[in-house]
Amino acid sequence: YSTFPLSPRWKKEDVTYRILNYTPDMLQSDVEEAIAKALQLWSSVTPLRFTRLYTGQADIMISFAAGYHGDFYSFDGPGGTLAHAYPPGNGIGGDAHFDEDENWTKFTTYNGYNLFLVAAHELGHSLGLGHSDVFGALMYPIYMAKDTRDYRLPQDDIDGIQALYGPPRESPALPTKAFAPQEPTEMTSAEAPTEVSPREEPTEMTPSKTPTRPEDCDPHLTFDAITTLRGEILFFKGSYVWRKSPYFSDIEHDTISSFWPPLAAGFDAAYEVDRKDRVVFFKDGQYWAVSGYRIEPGFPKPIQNLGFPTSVGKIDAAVHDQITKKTYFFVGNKYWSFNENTQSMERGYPRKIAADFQGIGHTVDAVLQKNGHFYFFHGSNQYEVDIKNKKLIRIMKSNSWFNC
Amino acid sequence: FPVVSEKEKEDMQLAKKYLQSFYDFKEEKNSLFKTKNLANKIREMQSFFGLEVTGELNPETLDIMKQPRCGIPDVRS
Repeated sequence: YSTFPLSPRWKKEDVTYRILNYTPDMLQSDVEEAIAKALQLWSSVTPLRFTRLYTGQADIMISFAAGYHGDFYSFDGPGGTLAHAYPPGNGIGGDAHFDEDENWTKFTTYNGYNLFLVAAHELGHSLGLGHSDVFGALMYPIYMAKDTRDYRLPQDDIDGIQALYGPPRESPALPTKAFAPQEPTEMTSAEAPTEVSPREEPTEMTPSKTPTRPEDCDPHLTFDAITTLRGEILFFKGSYVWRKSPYFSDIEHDTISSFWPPLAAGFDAAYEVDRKDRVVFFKDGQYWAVSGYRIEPGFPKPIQNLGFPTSVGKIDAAVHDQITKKTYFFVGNKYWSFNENTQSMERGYPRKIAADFQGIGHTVDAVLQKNGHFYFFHGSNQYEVDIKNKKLIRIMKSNSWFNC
Repeated sequence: FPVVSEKEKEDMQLAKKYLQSFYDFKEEKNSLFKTKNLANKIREMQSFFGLEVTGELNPETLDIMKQPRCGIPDVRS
């Protein structure tokens, strides 16, 4: 993390903010909610409390504007610079400006910028943080579409803001995370200033238990997705990754965010196109492409880009056949064949899985190709199928790869 | 000398504007320092983003420069 020169900070814990105007791209209540949730991210890890003003001069004045807007840093039209904010101080100090030429949204889709994420970043500046060079940190200068449900402030940002303001007075009972800004909650429109701070949060929320990683040799172990990656095999479940590598004997235990910080936990499917050094992850109706640790720009994209009908909201599993160069997508009891060269679905699909893969008469959680065979994972079992001869070879426990 | 293509000119323009905005790059009048100064700023930006530090305007560096981002500089004078 970094701070501004001489580390300017607010010399008080009660900081005021005021929303001067709104973007026509979103409902006013969604703008207010995005700003409030963004401030809550910072108040939940510091002693700071934010009070909204509706008139007069607030410490943090928030506005939308395009092009030249009265300071020395004109905006540049769509793309490029999305917003900027000033470090704590009088007058323009603390103010945050958002480029109205962008398309603002409360979602984390591909055709707009999520106001909650950008506001959380800009308000970090309003509180005195500079940019971070930690990929995946909120204060990283480049916009990265992230899943904002259950969004948690990355550690680097917590370290930075607490270097300026210290930790909260009493440790928050709940992990520092924002609520999904998309969750519509009635925002009071009372004239009285509203306060946003964790201590005001409803206490009926039970502390969320972070699920623990299942044992490697748990006979009931199931997986969400499995893929090869540069000769290794990655097994995904929730936010956890089991990494099996020919380069070291033990199974390595990681988390998704340790490899790809912006990606949401819990993939539905994953596959590798080895000759492109590309792995594709699927979650709900979107997909991401990565090369090693690097997320390719322009993602996530809707799965309809691949040719799925709108009736398909998510996929169960995917595998790329390195021999035929076809990628198979599994949804329910059907599957599609996708041509990686033409980047389009093949004609005559979807087909029934059971018709072409003997012994696979049920839905599929994940599929892996190894040594020319396909391994279909369904619950705590996997089915090894010889693709060429279309024969079911054997059934094993899903975690047989972990030397149990 | 190799002809500088239109695209290369545009890329160079984009890069200078980016480095002026976020890395406190100031165009030198004196041509002797011009190239050196620009290369140093490119190195500074490449180092911030964890790219290979070459001082050259390669595709990876340009790719980062084209990403939507915050308007606050990454380094300050």
